Amino acid sequence: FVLTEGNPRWERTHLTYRIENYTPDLPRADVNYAIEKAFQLWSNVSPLTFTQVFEGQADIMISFVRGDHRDNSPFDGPGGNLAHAFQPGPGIGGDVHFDEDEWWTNNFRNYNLYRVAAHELGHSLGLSHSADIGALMYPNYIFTGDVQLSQDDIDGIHTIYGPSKNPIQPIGPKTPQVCDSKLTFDAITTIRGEVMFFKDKFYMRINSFYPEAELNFITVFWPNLPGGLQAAYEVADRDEVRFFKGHKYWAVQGQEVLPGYPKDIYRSFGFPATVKNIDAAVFEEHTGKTYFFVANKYWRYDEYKRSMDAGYPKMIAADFPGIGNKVDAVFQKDGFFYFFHGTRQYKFDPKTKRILTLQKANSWFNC
Amino acid sequence: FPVATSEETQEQELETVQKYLENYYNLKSDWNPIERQRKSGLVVEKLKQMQEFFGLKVTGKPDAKTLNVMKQARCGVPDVAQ
Repeated sequence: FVLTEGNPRWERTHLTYRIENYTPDLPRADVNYAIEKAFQLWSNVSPLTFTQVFEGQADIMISFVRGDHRDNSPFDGPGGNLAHAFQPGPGIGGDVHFDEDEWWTNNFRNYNLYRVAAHELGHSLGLSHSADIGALMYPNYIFTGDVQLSQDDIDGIHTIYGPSKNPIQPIGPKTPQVCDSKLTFDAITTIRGEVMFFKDKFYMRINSFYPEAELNFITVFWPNLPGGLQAAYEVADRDEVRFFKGHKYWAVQGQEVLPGYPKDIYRSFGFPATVKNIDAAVFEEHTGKTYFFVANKYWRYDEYKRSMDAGYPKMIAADFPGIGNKVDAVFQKDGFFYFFHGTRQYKFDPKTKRILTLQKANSWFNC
Repeated sequence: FPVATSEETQEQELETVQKYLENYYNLKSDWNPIERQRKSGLVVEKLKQMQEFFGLKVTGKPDAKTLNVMKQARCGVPDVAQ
């Protein structure tokens, strides 16, 4: 997080706000609700309280304007610059302006008012832009479906106003850091020649053309996929990747989620009802078999017959000696399996059933 | 004749870059003739600052990823102090 230069802050904790005018894009009640929710995000984690007033000067005046609106920061028409806000202070201090040339929504469509208001109020309270892509104070518009202060945002507002009076201090999600030695993964899969690593709401991606790992929200590619995926694998010859969470799974081709998904793992793969979720999965191209890892056991599924092979489940330890009794994630590359459990990564040769190397889970990120 | 690398011509791309850096990275917009020689160096410097902020490869050149970030909708408050 970054504090605004000069550390401007409100000297009072009970602040007022007023919505001076309303966008015609949404019913008034929706605008009121979006703005109220945005203030609540910040009041929930700090000693600040916000009260809406309907006339006169409030600490934070909120308005919808377009183009040059006489504050030396003209808006630029649709897209681009969506809104801005002023740092704490008298007069225009704290005020929020939304660009009326945008289309304001209360859903996934651009641009979600609640999401943009939550960001701008951070400025109204004294925060600047954060380079943490998971933070609401990240400058670019990203809407993942839910609006939540990250730990980075909470740390920032606590630095200015101190912790909330709530005996249980609220916490927020932390954005994974690819070079964090304690980094573990929810799921990993190859996808069209690349490797994608999944953690919480994020993906990390490496490819040989760009040394920097790319980290972004899963919803950037697949808006309808949930965070906290549990397993993923690619059936390369069908150009299909399957993602698993709980007893549901989704199939995608590139960025398209195939119709009819999510489906459930019991009907599609024949898992018994005792299997609540898949830990990890990997497709072995030259045999056409997919290995599903669940707790200390694994199943083998024939992708061409579309049926589970007989004689499964078997114990992981029996056929994958040395990788332990639990798998977080696995993918196949150049005929080798890469198993991940916690911060450990095992390179395994399925032909000789031997572990070739043991590395840190984040060894792929050139740290 | 040379085919534009993307829908935008390189001239438009440069204009996009300059506008972005003026709006969000404090790049001056009013250059007098003497200062104009220093301008390209400053643009590279500001571009590197923006690339570092967004975790992009810091090249000082407007590569595709950098331009893609610049074209995303965003907040109007600058990323660096005025």
